[in-house]
Amino acid sequence: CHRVGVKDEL
Amino acid sequence: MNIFRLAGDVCHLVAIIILLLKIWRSRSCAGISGKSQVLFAIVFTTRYLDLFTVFISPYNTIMKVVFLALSYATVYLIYMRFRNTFNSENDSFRLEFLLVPVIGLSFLENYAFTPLEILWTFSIFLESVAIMPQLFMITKTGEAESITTHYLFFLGLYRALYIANWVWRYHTEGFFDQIAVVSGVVQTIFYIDFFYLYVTKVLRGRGKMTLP
Repeated sequence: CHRVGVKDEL
Repeated sequence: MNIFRLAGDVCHLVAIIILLLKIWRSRSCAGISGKSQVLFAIVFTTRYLDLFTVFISPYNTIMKVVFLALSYATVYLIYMRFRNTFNSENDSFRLEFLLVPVIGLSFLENYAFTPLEILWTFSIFLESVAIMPQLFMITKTGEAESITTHYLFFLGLYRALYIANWVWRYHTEGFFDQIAVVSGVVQTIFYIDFFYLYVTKVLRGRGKMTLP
């Protein structure tokens, strides 16, 4: 469920 | 967003501000590894390139900009403004021992073989070892000022809270980012020995932390 290009964590 | 994530980010911010204030108020960066701070600036720079490609939330954007600005300000204070107080002989960790494996690994193990994904992976791997020059410096000199240990304590707390955040996200959202989690756990392990010393020496004693 990992979306490439979208990292919401810092 | 959950309470562990938020608390983790706040601890990260507190750690960076503690270090910056320590250098600014004492007009000295004695005992601080400039190399670790350069590595953290590289970590933020390579990770937050997505500021230009995706918008996630105002919180996300503001925090990224703040972390970038503070990390560059720290490097500036160490290498420019207060460079005469910088103890470069004790900051002798060989960066190529970290950079070469980290660069190699980020090319081998990533979510997509694109420049942004490789740089993001590089930043995750690099963050997990970026504190090593600082820990090496403390081991070499055998002591750390208590303010430096508070800095390390908040950095370690930030990492521990991120692990709690991942456990929470795994159970509530089914979220699991294997690259971030594996390197995050590795990174947290580096702080365990330090945590022990912090509690036994700094909190129960006073002043400097000296190694046995």
